[in-house]
Amino acid sequence: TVNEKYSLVFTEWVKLLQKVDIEDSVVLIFIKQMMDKGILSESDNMIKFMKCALELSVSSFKESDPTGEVFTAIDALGKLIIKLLIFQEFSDYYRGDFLNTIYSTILLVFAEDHEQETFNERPYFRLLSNLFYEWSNIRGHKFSSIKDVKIRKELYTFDIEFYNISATYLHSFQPFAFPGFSFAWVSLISHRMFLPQILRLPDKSGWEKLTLLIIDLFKFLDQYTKRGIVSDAISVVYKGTLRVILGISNDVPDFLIENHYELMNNLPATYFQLKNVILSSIPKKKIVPNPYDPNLNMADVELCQQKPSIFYDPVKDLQSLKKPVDNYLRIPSNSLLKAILNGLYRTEYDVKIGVGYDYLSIDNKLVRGVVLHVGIEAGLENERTSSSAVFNTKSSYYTLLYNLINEGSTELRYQILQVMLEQLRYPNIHTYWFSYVLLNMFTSKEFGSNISEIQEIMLRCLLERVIVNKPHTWGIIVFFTQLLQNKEVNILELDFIKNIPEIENILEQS
Amino acid sequence: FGLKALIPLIKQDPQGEKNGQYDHSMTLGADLSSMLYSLGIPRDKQHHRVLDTFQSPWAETSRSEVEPKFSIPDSFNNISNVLQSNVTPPCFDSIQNDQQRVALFQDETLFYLFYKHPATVIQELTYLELRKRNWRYHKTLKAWLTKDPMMEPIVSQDGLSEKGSYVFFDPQRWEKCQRDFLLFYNAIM
Amino acid sequence: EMPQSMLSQLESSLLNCPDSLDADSPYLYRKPLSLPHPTSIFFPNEP
Repeated sequence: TVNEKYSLVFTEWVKLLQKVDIEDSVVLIFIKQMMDKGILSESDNMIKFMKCALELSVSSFKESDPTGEVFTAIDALGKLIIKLLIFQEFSDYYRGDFLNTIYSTILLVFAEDHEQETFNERPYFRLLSNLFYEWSNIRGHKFSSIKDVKIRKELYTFDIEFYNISATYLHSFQPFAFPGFSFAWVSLISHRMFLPQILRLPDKSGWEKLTLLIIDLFKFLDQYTKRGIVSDAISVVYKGTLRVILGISNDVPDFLIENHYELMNNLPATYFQLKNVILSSIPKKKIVPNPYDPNLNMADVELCQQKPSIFYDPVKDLQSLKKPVDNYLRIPSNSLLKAILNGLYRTEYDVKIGVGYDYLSIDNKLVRGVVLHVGIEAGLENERTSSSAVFNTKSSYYTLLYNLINEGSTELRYQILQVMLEQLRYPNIHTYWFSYVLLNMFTSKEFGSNISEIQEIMLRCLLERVIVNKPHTWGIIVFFTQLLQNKEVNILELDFIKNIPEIENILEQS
Repeated sequence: FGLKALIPLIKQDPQGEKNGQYDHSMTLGADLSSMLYSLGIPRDKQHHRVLDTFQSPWAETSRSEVEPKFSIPDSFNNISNVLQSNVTPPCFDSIQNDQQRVALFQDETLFYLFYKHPATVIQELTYLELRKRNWRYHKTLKAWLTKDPMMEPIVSQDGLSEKGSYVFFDPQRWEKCQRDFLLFYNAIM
Repeated sequence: EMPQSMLSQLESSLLNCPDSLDADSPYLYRKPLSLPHPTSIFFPNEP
């Protein structure tokens, strides 16, 4: 049969690579012969051959002595794919199509195997790991190891696509779809030959796809982080996630900084420490004043005038709220306020396990989008005109947030205040402006009888961020200090504080 | 949405955790020092990239170092006459023919080849050469030693051992070190 | 809730989790420096 023939050819390939170096000319001759016989040159045959080779390699893994060399066939397959990716004459079709075809074929074989009792993720992990390894090796110094100038140029141009196509397929392999591959998947998105590369592609070209992968992971965790005892497996996935995010925070903090909005939109609501890890990221080479210094004043910190970079503009998510919000910022009006308020309510409950709640009736993503958009606009205005235009309780930026809180339900207050506190990050104009807004709101006389609830919710959101293990964000610490030191409201005298001894205790100690 | 909701977190009531509250490892989190340390943040009191040598998302599956990205400039490949070899890359295939080449190597080169290529011709060749240079191989310690020229050992009454000062080559630290030692003659070869 | 079949698959994935050895560089044929030779059983047998 055709399959039997292909099996023989692939077995010969594996044997060949055990006898000669991969750079030996015999290897290229073997590949050429495969092409001449139509095995690799015709798309249908190529798919059949790859399918057969992969199935054979996986069987070989399963049957091998686990203490010996189990990946011989898989490694050989990886080498073949890379050779073809680099050296084929891509005249009739395009290198990207070839890579897509390869990944699709792998996915097909994998998907069928995944449903079997005998499924083992390791050979598939190994194959993808090898592809990343091989590509990482040849791309060094702008693909200088490739002698042929034409091919070198093509590969250099293709580099970004290699990672984006790979990321697209990793998205297909995600834990929701293939739970039997979950741990291999987390290992792949954090692979040393994938993650740092996709993070560092020119013009941040890999960031969008990488964010998507991290969101896949967060959504999976969110779905299965229930109240009570979390399953061991999910707990382990969480630990791995935390470790990976710590690695990113160390190497490329800008990724977490600039994508914090989308990450916050999808982070499970009870993951307070991971939230702090993400939001505590500081741009490299920035020297940040000691947040515990009681004499620190953000007005004196030069960094607090700088606008933070944002990769994904939240205005894209505002949908029908964009116009009313932008119009309100230009000329505030009650009707616009009502339109915005109404637009924030969901049509169905959102099941969201949080601390103290199990569902939300307000669109958290829209709230975050609106608040961040207002902050961005305030930052722009600060630069365009003057700080007195925005550090002003009469400015439309302030009054919009003020009115939404004043008129809104308890839940809306919670969501807005929580999202505002998310903006208290490293020293920048958003941290500074939102601190100003929050402090003014806390001590405001304008809220009337609503003030008590608003103060309590603000403290609740703040304490969520400080009672947890470190790290704690710079902006949160500084704001907390300002709040504790403020002369207008004695926090310890507030009724709702006195009624909860545990909280009173913490605040007394602080 | 108020402060009362935080009480189970503050109390960290283990009973509360079982009664359907929160998994504290995810809410309150944990002290991250050991996780950061296992990641190599910081390392040698300095800030280093960690993702380029990231072994695995879990410390438990990071049992071994992984090969990072590296490139070898062309000029480093195919260097002729490495290890006194006419053939490139070098090879050692014959005990008779290759003994003279091995005699030209420094001690460290011999140790390197001995430990790096078990059960091969070169392991045997380096063994023979080191012996010629008065090094002896200790069967249990799996390490090479030679007499300290400054001290004469004291032979035991039964003639089966001697106590003295020796220079050992430590393959873990890759250096020679002096030690006082009780040497049993049947332990060395 | 996670269906039982999914939980089994997830736990199986945990059991088979790839480690750093799986992620290491693929096995490559390289001409060995030296031919095999029977050496003393006392010599180290792992490089």
